[in-house]
Amino acid sequence: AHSSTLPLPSENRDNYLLAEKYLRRLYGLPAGLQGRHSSSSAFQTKIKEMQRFFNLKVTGNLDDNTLELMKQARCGVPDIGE
Amino acid sequence: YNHFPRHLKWQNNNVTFRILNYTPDLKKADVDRAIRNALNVWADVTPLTFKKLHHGNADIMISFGSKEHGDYNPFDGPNGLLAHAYPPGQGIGGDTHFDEDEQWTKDSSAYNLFIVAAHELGHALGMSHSSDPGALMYPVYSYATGYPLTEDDIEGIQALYGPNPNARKVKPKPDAPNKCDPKLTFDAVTELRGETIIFKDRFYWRLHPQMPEPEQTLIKSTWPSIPNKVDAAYENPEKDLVIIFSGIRMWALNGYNLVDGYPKYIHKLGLPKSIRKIDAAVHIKDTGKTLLFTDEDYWSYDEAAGSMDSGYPRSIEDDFPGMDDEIDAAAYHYGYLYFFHEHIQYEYSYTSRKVIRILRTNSILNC
Repeated sequence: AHSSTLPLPSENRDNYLLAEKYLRRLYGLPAGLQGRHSSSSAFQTKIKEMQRFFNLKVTGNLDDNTLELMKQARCGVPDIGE
Repeated sequence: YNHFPRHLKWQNNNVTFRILNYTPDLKKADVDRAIRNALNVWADVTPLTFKKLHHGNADIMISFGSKEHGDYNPFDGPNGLLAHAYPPGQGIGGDTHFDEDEQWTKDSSAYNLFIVAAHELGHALGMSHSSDPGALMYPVYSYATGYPLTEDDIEGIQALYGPNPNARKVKPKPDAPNKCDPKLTFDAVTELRGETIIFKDRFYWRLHPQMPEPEQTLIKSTWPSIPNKVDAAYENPEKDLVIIFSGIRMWALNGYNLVDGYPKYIHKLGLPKSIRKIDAAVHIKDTGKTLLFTDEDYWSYDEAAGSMDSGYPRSIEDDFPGMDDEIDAAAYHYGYLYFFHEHIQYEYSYTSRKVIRILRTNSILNC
């Protein structure tokens, strides 16, 4: 069941879906039902992992810089090092 | 640099590859050359050799495909994901796939096949992604000319295969500068609409009041046509312009966009032809003057008049007591000039005309 109480504004939703797809693909965010709030721990954990890798401010939130980087053209291999 | 788990690598240094199909974006010969040159990048610094097969199963099978292309790891149409490759191993191991929905080119007008191939073949040889923004194995695409590997890339691949016994002389790019290196010096400092931009080598740090962590980026990934080395920079807030100096040329930025009509020669400002480089530049908002520092002297440019003030150059040491050395970079905040020289910055009170404090250059980077 989705736990969202308020519908996300469409642009936020698009950004959220883009981030979810990015993290699922390149950071192993588990697929399947998740809390739709970005505060869900798995989502935040993976965002932090990505922010740490790219030397961004580690907030766990989908801030502008993080989103901007997610939109850049890149290689499809996950960023998981050793 | 990073490797894949268990440092996956080819057990045999003689690796085979095969190009299964070709993109219509380029001539077949251009694709062949791009792939061969990309392989040579790694062969030059390792004992690896690459033999091309025209049929049968090769270690590295190279192909172009769009969306779902047979490995349940679909591409995503134009932009986004450009290509991917698999670490060394049997079967799909080593295989390298390019997204056919991208526009592949030999230059910088779209995605350069050689650069993407060199990166992907790094994966096919055992390299995972690097967090060094200047490294070839950094995950985000960035067009760059010259030798593609950094010291970080070479260190990584040689950790797997060792060096090339017949090493060809290569000139790797230096790694990204470490912001907390106590010996760090700056090339240039400027404001840009409330952010502070610090140039160092091929990179710049972007500081924003709401970003405690500076963000390091390749100059060329933001401004492809600006040189990899910036000597000086300043912001003229009245005109909402940032002027960037490199050698005898200067560029103007409006925000992150290059202004048409640049580069121009610095001599247009009224500097004599003998001046070949500006060390530092700073705009004093309270006077409307821009100070340009060259060696032991400095000049004063009147922005409103668009001309150099008379009576210059003057001696830095005479006019800025306590500053008896050349200046790498300069900034001005609320009546204080900040002169950066090597790993020290001098806080100079413009009104009381004296150095009132010295700091480490990289204290501005939270170090």
